[in-house]
Amino acid sequence: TTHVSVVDEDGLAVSATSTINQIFGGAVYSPRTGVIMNNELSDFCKRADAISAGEQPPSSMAPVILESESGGLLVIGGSGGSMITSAVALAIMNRLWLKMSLKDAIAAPIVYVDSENNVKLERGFDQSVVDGLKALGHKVRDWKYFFNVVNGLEKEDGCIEAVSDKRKMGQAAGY
Amino acid sequence: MANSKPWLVCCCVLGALTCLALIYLCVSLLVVGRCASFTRAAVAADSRLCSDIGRSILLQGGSAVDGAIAALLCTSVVNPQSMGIGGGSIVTVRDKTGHIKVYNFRETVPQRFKVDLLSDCPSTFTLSTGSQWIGVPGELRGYEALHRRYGKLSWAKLFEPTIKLARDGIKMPPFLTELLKEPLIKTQVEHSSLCKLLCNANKTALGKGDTLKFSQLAETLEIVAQKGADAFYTGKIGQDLIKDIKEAGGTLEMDDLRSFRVREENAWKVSLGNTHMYIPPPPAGGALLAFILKLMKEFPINATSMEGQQKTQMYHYFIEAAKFANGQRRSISDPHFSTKKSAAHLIDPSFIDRIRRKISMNCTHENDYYSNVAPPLDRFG
Repeated sequence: TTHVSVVDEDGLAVSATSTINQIFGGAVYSPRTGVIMNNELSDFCKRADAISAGEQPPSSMAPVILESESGGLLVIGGSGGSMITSAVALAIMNRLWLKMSLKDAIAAPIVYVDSENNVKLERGFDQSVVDGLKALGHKVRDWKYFFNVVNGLEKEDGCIEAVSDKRKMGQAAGY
Repeated sequence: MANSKPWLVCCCVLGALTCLALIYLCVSLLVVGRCASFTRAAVAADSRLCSDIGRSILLQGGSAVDGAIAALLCTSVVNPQSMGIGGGSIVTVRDKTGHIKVYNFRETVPQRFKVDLLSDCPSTFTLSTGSQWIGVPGELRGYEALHRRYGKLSWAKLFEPTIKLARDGIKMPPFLTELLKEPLIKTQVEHSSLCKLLCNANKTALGKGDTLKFSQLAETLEIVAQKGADAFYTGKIGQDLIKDIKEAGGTLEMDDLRSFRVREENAWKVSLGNTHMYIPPPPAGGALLAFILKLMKEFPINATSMEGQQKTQMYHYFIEAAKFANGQRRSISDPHFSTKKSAAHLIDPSFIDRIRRKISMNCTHENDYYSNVAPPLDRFG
């Protein structure tokens, strides 16, 4: 999955999340067309009892746009399957309520709660937080596959800060 | 005395104009100087190359939608593991009047699909490979709808940079290079039809310094650029695609491509204090995101929350909110299929309030407390 945030000079803003689902989709390549096919139907797994023709599978994709009453705009979204929700939520919280810069808000380590409610902390958390969460009864587990990536941009008072997540070696551009 | 007056007026006007020019210059410099990055337009994509391509489209007079389409097409070459025209998207657009629309062209279930498909679902964390999982791709139909409504440059122009990249080839992108070192992914590539694209002559996955070429994709994109999305959905490209999918054991038919429709709908508006968030409705994950944020808004979180013990407390609340969100994951489904449960309650203040009262500040609970009894597997896309 990938996410692109764009704003133009006229004020049109686009928050786009696109996917072929898992890495290389279902690993089916069409040699006649050069297209790699998706494996989107696997998103129904354990989330539906039956499926119907024409139905779209459930998704974690959340390309969002936030407007502040002062006229500020935050165009943001992410990739990483189930991790999208936590990664984007934390980036928004970090920016809006903890007053981090957008760059720091996206770079900050995330906490992911997996489907079994185990807590997985991205590298970078203070040991005191890890210990504190364990003391509260949370099951903190090691995990190395943090595929979460958030890209976003913010426009406020004539300034645009655009940030592509370093986790995927991204970089934004503008003028 | 009478003769000196015009001079005086001229001097005053000149002086005033000079002052105004200086003020304008100072303000401009102040704005540029105070801005962290840009002042007019920007693109944040997954790679520098694709952000640059998006910017170049904007500089040529393209709209943000034009820039996004060009950046996404580019991403299908730079990060082919992530997305491409064989997939689908969800796009939220805010026009200059502030109206916000969602364009949903996520893949759909084809007319014919494996009857017991869901019994093929893995029970552990693994990649789901195989043609039975292919949904009807909506990507190009979505670009077409977006471009028709918001495009400023020609359709073909948006494809030019990516066609060149695909045809000439690019040095293996660093992130893809790292990914192909992962044993699980390397094996998947080397033992599937992807090897035709991503392996060298020795049938091993491409690595650092190798050139990545998409010659066939370049041809496909060239035709789509010239003839439009119909070439894919009703023309020769579609027929070729269906042939390949069938040869791989899949069930897609031309009718599936022909009948694909982009869904255009209003975004859901969610208030977070003095900020309004616009989310794509289900089957997108916006409602779960909003659910977590609305719950978190109920707690006293501010710039001091990252200090000392408060930090642990804040993450505890977040984890509790995420656990309740896990219990609500099954609420997200396609609303066009009415037998499924709606997700509207996830942003309903009374529901948020009820859940908020279930979150304690000093303990957590077993999974059933969060209605997380038959959790869906974690997905990594």
